[in-house]
Formats: sequence, C-alpha cells, structure tokens
Amino acid sequence: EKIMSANDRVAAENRAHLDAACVYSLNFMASPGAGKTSLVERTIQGLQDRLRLAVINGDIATSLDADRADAAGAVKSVQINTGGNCHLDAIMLQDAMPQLTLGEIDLLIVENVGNLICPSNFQLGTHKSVLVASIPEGADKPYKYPGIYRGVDVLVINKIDLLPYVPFDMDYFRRGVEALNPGLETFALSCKTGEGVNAWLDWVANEVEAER
Amino acid sequence: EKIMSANDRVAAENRAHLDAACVYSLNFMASPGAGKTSLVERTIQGLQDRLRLAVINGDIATSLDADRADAAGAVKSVQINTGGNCHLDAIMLQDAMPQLTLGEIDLLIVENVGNLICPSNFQLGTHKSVLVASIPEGADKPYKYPGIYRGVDVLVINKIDLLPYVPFDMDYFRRGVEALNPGLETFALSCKTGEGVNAWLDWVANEVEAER
Ligand SMILES: Nc1nc2c(ncn2[C@@H]2O[C@H](COP(=O)(O)OP(=O)(O)OP(=O)(O)O)[C@@H](O)[C@H]2O)c(=O)[nH]1
Ligand SMILES: Nc1nc2c(ncn2[C@@H]2O[C@H](COP(=O)(O)OP(=O)(O)OP(=O)(O)O)[C@@H](O)[C@H]2O)c(=O)[nH]1
Ligand SMILES: [Mg+2]
Ligand SMILES: [Mg+2]
Repeated sequence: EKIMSANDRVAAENRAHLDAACVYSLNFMASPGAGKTSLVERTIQGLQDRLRLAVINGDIATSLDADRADAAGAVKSVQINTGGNCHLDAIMLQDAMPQLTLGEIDLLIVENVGNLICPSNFQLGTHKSVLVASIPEGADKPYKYPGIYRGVDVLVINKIDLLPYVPFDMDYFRRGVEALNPGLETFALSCKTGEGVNAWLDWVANEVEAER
Repeated sequence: EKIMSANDRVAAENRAHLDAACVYSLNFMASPGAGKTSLVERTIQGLQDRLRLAVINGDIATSLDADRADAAGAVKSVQINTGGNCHLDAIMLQDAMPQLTLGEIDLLIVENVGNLICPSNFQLGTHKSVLVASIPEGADKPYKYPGIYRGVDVLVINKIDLLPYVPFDMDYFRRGVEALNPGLETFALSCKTGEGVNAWLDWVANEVEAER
C-alpha cells in the first residue's frame, strides 16, 4: 500500500506539471506487438499539422520505438530503458520529463512497456489511459486479463484488417469488455490500412482542444 | 537474491519429483495471445495416441485454457489462477502437482501466464522451456524483449499463415535471436493450418523418448 501511494503522489505531480503547461497526455498500454507504436505513428502523421506531438517510450531495451516516433514527425521523443522492469511508473516519467520543453508541446503520448498485466497498476499522471487490443491476440483477453481492461479510459481494437484470417468473435470480445468497463469509449481500426483511424484522430484532437 | 534461490530450490524439487516418475515436462512462455494454448491443443491432438499428456495452466483469471486442454484430450488439466501475479513460479507449480497422478502421465506441459518479461526470471523445474513467438507481434521482439529470448531452450514461431498480411522481416528476426541464443532449436509453424506442426511433434516425442 505504501509503495502505491508514493507512486500516486508523483503521478499527481506529473499531472500538475502537464496541466500547468497546457499539455494533454495519453498513456498507451498493450501486450507486446499489439500496435502501440503503429498507433503513435498514425497519430503523429494524422495530427502533426494541427498539434505539436511528443513521445516518451518505455522499453526493456533499444530506442527502436522512440526512433520510429522521430521518423513519423514527433517534435521530440524520449526513450526510457527500464533495464528489466516490466512497466513504467510515475517516477520514471517524472525523471524523463525534463528532457521535454513542455511549452513547445500540445500532446504527449507515453508508450508503456508491452505487458497486459503490470502497467495498469501504476498510474503515471496522464490525462487518460488507452488500451490497444489487437485481433490476432484472440477475443478472450478481457476475460483472462481483466485488470487492465477494467481500468482504462479508451480502448483501441487494432489490426481489424486481420479479421478474415484469425478466429475472433467480436461479440464475445465486446461482451467481456462491457462487463468490466461499461460504456468504454472504443475505436476499431487498422494502423496498416488506415481504416477507422480518422475517428480516433478526431477523438484525440477533441480531447486536446477540450483541455485547453 | 535470496528470493531467487528459494524459487530455484523448489524448482529442483519439482524436477526431481518429475524425474522420479519418468514425466517429461515443458514450460510454454509467450506474450498474450501468441498461441500457447493453440500449441498445447495441437500437441495433445498430435501425440495422444503415443503419449499421455497433462497440462497445468497459469492465468490471472478463468479456466478457459485448462478447459481447452481437456477438450483437446489431455488426460488431466489443472488451472492455477494467480490472482494478479504476472508469472508462474516454482512454488505455485509445486502446489499444483499433487492434483496430478504422475504415474499416469508421460508429458506435462506447463502453460505460463502470457507475459514476455517476468516468466523467464522464474525457473519452474521443467526439463525445457519453450518460447512461442508469433508473426503479428512483429520481428523486433528479440531486440526489445531480449531476456526471455536469451533464456529459452526452444523457439516456436507460430502463425506463419499470417506472413502475407503482416510486415515481418524473418531474416532480421532470426539475426536477433541468433545474437542472443546461438543455435536455438526453432520451429516455424501454424497452429491454425497445421503447417510445420509435424516437425514440432517429432521433436517433442523424441525428447520424451530420450528422457526415458
Ligand atoms: N496487419 C496489421 N499489422 C499491424 C497493424 N498495426 C501494427 N501492425 C504490425 O504489428 C507489429 C507490431 O507493431 P508495433 O507497432 O511495433 O507494436 P507495439 O505494440 O508498439 O510493440 P512493442 O512496443 O514492441 O510492444 C508490426 O509488425 C506492425 O507492422 C495493423 O493494423 N494490421
Ligand atoms: N491465424 C492464426 N491464428 C492463430 C494461430 N494460432 C493461434 N491463433 C489464434 O490466436 C489467438 C490466441 O491463441 P491462444 O492459443 O489462445 O493464445 P495464448 O498464447 O494461449 O493466449 P493467452 O493464454 O490468453 O495468453 C486465437 O484467436 C487463436 O485462434 C495460427 O497459427 N494462425
Ligand atoms: Mg512499440
Ligand atoms: Mg493460453
């Protein structure tokens, strides 16, 4: 309990810091390879003429994802290497934020470590958390990994272009989500083909606008 | 350090227990939805006329995977619900084993919690560990999640039927694996179409035979 409260205290500090600078922030969580970075890329490419986007990426190793955000047009990307830690926490985010000039940013996306369990136990202080599910993972994940589905603000169902090739019962999936998180804002899309991405971009732009 | 050695001590006890009963065992690890249970199903269906197979499954919630093993023809399946723990450890396995009659089993498959990070830090006492990678996750996982790739005995690349639909550079993937775990025994297959599954079944049968 004590450990959690130290994390939450720092998360609140992060949030106050972001709000003071008028920066809206999202925490992207998902299992490995669900498409977090692909969604970051689509979001940057789709909004960079309206918003100044920065990315902080958490990974065990490499800067591959931060480099992809740079290549997609982020004004700044920061790589946190956790060295083995299976999730980001508020303190890691606090330590990374000085590498950003918040006055030059409208939207900060934090891409968490690929893990469908632990990241949801650590608030970072971002405005909303986004879970990226993907079709190839299977439709039973809300039932088998309920914690992360229960706690998020937005759900993106990625890789819908693969629906013809993977057994995926969308009704069963949505019933599982509804039981855990009724009325959860949900976007079904494909980062590969672009299908459904515009509705997601509109939602993000509206969120940033509303926070101003 | 102390915590680890308690786990390793119990892992050694588990192994001695399995060896005394002539039961060969495998620890299946992978990210969520990579196809661990699908591989369990294919292994049971492919070997049940030669071997008596049992399964112990670790999950946060539900008995969905143990039920699938039953339906596929396992002589026995046991479900461990970790209640939030993101990996199995040797003590959980030790506590579950009394539910099996080892004298009636040739092969025990332990399906770990879906997580590409923590499970590889906890030896269970099984004879070999199997990492199930999958094509939709992307080819960069060995570089980004090196710990689990470094520590396993066998690699299964599942969902090769999806290669035409997901950008996946197989050479880049295999170079990453080779750098971490040179000469790693690797099977490329599809649990959905059955392609490549026979080579895997032969390897499993040979392993069980060799241990006798
Ligand atoms: N078919 C298809 N493939 C996709 C889609 N989105 C992403 N991918 C592929 O999925 C793989 C993983 O995508 P990433 O964006 O790297 O996933 P991630 O969640 O950021 O992965 P980690 O950060 O390593 O956990 C890559 O090969 C992508 O090309 C999609 O909509 N459809
Ligand atoms: N296209 C395709 N889909 C597959 C293949 N193998 C498994 N799947 C699908 O992938 C999804 C997940 O498979 P599972 O076997 O449940 O994966 P898992 O690793 O056991 O998942 P968890 O235990 O929940 O972490 C399901 O929808 C399967 O039908 C394959 O070879 N090709
Ligand atoms: Mg990524
Ligand atoms: Mg499974």
